[in-house]
Amino acid sequence: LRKALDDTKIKWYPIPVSVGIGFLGLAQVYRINEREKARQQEDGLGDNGYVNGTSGGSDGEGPEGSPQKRPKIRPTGPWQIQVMSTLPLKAISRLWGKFNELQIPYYLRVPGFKLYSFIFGVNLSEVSEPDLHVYPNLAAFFYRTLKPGVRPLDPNHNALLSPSDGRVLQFGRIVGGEVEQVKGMTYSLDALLGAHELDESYPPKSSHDMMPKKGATSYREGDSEVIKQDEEFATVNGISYTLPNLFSGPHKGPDAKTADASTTPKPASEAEVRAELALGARPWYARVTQANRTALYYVVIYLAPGDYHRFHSPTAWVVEKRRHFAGELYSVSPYLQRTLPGLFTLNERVVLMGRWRWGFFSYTPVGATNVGSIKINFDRELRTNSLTTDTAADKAAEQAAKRGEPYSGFAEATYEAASPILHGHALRRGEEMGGFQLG
Amino acid sequence: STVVLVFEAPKKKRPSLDEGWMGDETKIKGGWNWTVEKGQTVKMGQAIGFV
Repeated sequence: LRKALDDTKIKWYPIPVSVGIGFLGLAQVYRINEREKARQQEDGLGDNGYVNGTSGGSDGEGPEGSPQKRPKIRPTGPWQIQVMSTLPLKAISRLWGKFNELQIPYYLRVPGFKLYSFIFGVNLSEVSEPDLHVYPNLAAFFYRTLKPGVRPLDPNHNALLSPSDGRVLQFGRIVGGEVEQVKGMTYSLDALLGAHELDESYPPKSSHDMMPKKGATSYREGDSEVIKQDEEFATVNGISYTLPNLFSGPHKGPDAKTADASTTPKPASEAEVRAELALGARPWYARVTQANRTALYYVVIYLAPGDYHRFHSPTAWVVEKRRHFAGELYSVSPYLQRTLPGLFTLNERVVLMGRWRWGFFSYTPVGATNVGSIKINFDRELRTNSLTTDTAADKAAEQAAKRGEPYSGFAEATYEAASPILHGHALRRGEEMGGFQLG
Repeated sequence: STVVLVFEAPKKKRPSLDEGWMGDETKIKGGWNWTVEKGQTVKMGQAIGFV
């Protein structure tokens, strides 16, 4: 090879300048075309990272004639995020899961788990199984249980409990449907939980009572008379509408007594109310709050790798429905939460929605690259971080595009069959709900 | 991994002027109260807030 390199004569020929310019011009045109295509595709994306309308052809065909797929959203941010967005994170996560299910040799288990515990701060005295040889692999150790009594529940029954071990990253009140992420990054509630469509389940059937009452779903004219007095839920475009099922009793405010019947608009009919609400006169998160007496709050809890990774019910509540967003699996480390806006709306997550004593309640475990599998104990059909689920989501997006409808970005299931009386799955405070598993 | 809770809870009730409220925020009672700080480590079962 050296001889060939040394002895071969290199002869340079001049290329006409016009050919060079033409080549560079073509390359530039190609790049611009690709960029424009990508931009058009992004214009069709919603906050949840999926198509809001059809893109790439109304027949559901992609730009290259391939079936329409959920386009992968490219997050903006520093180079680390740009690099991360090019990686097949879900495939890596699944591979990581398989790797951690490999059986560890018997004599390496104790030193291995002790090293892991030392690095990530696991308190081994709390682990239910004192003999670490019992755990065949890291996945089993990661999903360990604790000794009974090491996590006593707060005695105050009006308190909301921490569902798991972790660190409180952010909490506060939701104003205008915006949830604040770490360091002031905000994202919309719709993007996190999914856009709400008007149905019989929302607003909750009874906010103050876990047991739905007979006839509570009907619109009552009396409610209109009361609600129009409320500043928060006054008339919309001249039509006064009701907030069905939000009140457990008649309004006792002083304004209701002194209302002048001559100046009050005529109560809207049920059809008008439904039409108005369907048009999105008010966002759903505004509709769930009870006439300015309640507000929506949020809290974000981060589970470090060494933490106990099962989660429990933070209060007594009824889960009415589940929404599974088969998104990406970025890391959810505090660093990435600071640098990647809307991280929780990109990642795969399971939104459990229902009601508690005070009204609406939702619980959302968000997956990450290392812990992509979310398990819900009372939902055997749920499969997260699964190739099958991804394919099904792609198919759903394709079918929605064919119908010319927007793809919601999630697969929904209801738990109404769990209890015909409660219309959902009831959970006690502190009851184990599920957990995060490796990969 | 992360858990996000979004829930509805009563607002704090500010007393009316008739009830003698003179702008003292500490007199505002009821409603939702947080018992945690940002960055605080919590254990399962610990209260993070109460009504």
